[in-house]
Amino acid sequence: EMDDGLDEAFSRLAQARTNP
Amino acid sequence: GGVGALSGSYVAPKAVWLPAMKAKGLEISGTFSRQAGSISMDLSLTNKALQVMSDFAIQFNRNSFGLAPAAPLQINAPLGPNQTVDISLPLNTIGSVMKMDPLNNLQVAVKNNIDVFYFSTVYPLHVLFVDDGKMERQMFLATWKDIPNENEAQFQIKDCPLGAEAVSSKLQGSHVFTIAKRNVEGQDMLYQSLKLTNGIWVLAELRIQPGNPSFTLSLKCRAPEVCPHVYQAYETILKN
Repeated sequence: EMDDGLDEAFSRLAQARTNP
Repeated sequence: GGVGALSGSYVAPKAVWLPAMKAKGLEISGTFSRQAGSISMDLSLTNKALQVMSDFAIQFNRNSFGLAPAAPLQINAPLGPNQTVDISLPLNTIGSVMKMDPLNNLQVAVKNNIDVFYFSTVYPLHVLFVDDGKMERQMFLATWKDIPNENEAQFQIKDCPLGAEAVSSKLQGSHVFTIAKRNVEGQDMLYQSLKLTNGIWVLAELRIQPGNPSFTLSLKCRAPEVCPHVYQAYETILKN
């Protein structure tokens, strides 16, 4: 996966979607 | 069917669109395909009448995505009784647009030397998925946030025994692109995008739980009426 600084943002999104 | 295996995009087997008894002996079956960036309507015309058929032509009514024949229907020799001819009619998406119900409905007129006949069919939305449908990651995050949760459509894809990797590669064959994948509490979350020929983007989250053959598909799109058809396309792609 590209290291464009957005990996963390996707992690936060996935986390928020799992535990709203 | 099965032609799509060469390029990856699924092609359904041909279905009868116009039964012979409704068209003075002309039977038309067909399917839609997308190969190397081009959409085709793949047709079989069978003459079940007692007389020769000739002078074929085809025309589409205006439709939601501007689908239109990109060339005339070319049948070089007259079609004798009990003969079948297979034709691949190239399509473009620069025809007149009119929103249809259902959205993917297509009304077709076919003429021959005997008469003019009409039928309607529906096309699978994945033939409209373009090959540059991989959204830039920053744009995905911003768009996902921008489209309110009330506009999110959620669907269950049942009885799909594939893992996240197989799902990604199968979908990519039909131009649904995985942008990011995360594992949270044991479940895989795939973030995906696709773009339709008219420029409409669809964002997807596909949730896959280990040992559970039922996936949750969440779709966000500024034109939410396309979502049920995109879900249908996921079903078709993943189960074939």
